Amino acid sequence: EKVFIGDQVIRVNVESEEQILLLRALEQDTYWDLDFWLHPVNTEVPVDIRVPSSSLYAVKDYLRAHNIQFSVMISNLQELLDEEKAEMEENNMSER
Amino acid sequence: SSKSFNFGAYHSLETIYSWMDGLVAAHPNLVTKEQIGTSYEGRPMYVLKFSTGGDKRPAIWVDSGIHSREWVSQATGVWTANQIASDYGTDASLTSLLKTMDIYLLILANPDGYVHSHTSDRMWRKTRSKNPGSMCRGVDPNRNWDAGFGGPGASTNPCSDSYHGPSPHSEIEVKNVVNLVKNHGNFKSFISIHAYSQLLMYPYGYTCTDALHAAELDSVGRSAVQKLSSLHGTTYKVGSICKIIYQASGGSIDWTYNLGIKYSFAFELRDTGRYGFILPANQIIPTASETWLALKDIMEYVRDHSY
Repeated sequence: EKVFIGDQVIRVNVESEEQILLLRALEQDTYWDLDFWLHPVNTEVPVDIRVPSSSLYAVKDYLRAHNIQFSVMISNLQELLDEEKAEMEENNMSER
Repeated sequence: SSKSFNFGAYHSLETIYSWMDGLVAAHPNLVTKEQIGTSYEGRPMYVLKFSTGGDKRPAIWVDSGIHSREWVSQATGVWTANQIASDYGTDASLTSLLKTMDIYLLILANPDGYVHSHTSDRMWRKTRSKNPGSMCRGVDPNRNWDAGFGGPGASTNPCSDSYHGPSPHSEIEVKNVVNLVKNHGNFKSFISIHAYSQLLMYPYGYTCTDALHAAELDSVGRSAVQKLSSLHGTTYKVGSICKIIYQASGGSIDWTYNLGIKYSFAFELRDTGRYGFILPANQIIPTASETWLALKDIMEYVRDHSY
């Protein structure tokens, strides 16, 4: 089962066309194995990116280097998934 | 049974399929479960048909969860099915709708992907078909329809989450729906439920050119969203796929619209980005309840504007 320990989902509130282009370049780079939950489109739509723990420093450095503001939406994805799984198991038991 | 079923929880495919049987048993004169085909991995695909009689009457299509990781979509589908069944005979508007029209509800539009997202990869989005010559599996089933297929906003790379597949309708899950819609021939509305980011969209996605009925669809969408927002204040944006998100080719509602199903819409349910695809289960019922208000508004409009 695939785990997401330490993966973060970060949100970028895009401020300019230049930033959109930079994020699109990031999206096309397969090396960091990023999963774009919301894609870079325009300045009105935020961009959400699931970043594997192994790429976190590199991606954050990239964003900072280009002066792109971001916030951490989910700090450890696996923690949320564990909670979700536990809740499902509990619900399943209570139904029985 | 629906009395003991927890609608505020996420469930496995088996549980949902089993629950469907209970719904059919509880409402034998309204609900039937029809198999429309099997998935790539051989799972049955069931549509719930809500009908008070007659064959191939004007109908409304609703599907949920074609992108498997968007779990609140399937959960909303389950809640909605129960709502339709329990409102029939008590809600005058829905009852009158079902006197003349049928509703088809495909709760699990991508069963293989849904199971995979439960057992192997919670973030799985696509189908599970093998791609010859590639290590990567799956096609984005919402880039696989014969509407601007292979154009902008779809990937040629089988490893991409938006891979369009080798040819239009190559995915059996898509083909099953295509066959049903074509054979039926009398769908007046086609609504696809996705998550997240709170949008109500209409064609087109493969082009940014306005659809012929864009103004009317926009008006219908805005009315529906007004109803939706009235329950919990959830804010939605309304517009064409291309203009409100991004150009995306091969989408289902573009195909249905081009086929002549004027009232084609796609929802992106909650949330605005705090949890994304991991929307907490305690938000299922609020999400489904508000979505129902919008769905009902669209359905009533379709009923009252025959074409």
